[in-house]
Amino acid sequence: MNIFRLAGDMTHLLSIVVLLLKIRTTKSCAGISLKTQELYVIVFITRYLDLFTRYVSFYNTAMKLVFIGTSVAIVWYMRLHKVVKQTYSRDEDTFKHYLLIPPCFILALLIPLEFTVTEILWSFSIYLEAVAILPQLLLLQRSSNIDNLTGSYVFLLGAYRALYIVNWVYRFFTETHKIRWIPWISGLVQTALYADFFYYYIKSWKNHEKLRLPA
Amino acid sequence: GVQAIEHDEL
Repeated sequence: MNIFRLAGDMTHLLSIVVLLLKIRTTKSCAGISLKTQELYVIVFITRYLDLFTRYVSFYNTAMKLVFIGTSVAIVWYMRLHKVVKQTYSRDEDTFKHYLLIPPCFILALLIPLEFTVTEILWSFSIYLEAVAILPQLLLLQRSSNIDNLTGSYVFLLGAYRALYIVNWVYRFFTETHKIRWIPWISGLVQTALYADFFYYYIKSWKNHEKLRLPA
Repeated sequence: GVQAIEHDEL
C-alpha cells in the first residue's frame, strides 16, 4: 500500500468521523442527504460481500467492517433517532436516488470484470458510488445555511476520491502498468462531480466567507 | 492475477 492510498482511506475515514461527530454532538443531521447515505449503505454492502470469500489483509477487513457499520449507523440516526431525525432536511432532499440504481445495475451487467454474482455486484457498487454524492450536492445547493461540519464532510469525501486517483497513477507506474477501466473511469467521473463544490469551498475558505453554492 | 489487483482497494 502506498502513501496516497493510505491518505485516501484515512481521509475517507475522517469524513465519516466528522459526519458522526456532527450528528452526535449537535444532535442534528441538517444539510446531510439521507438519500446519499442510503446509497452508501448499498455501495458498501454490495462491494464488501467478498468479506466472506476473499481475505486481503487485516487492514482491509477492518476498514470494510467500519465502512459498513458506520454507514448503517448514520442511516439509523437519520431515520430512527428520535431527536436527530427531526432535524433531517426532508423537504430539500428530493433527489430520486432510487432511479440511479437500475442504470448502475444494467451497466454492471454489461460491463462487469467477470460474469459472476460477486463481480457484477462489485462493478455495480463502483458505478453506484460514482454517482451516490449527487443527492448530497443537490441538497447543498438548496441549503441557504451550510454549517462547517457539513462542508468539511463533503470536502473530505471529495479529497478521498482525488487521492485515490493519485494512488492509481502511482500504482500504474510503480506496480503493474495495468489499465483498470472500471474503477478508473468511475473514479474520474466521481471526482469530477466534486469540481464545482471544490471551487466554491476553496473560494469561501480563502475569503473567510460562509460556504454557499449557487443554484 | 486480475482479482488480486482489482480487489485490494476499498
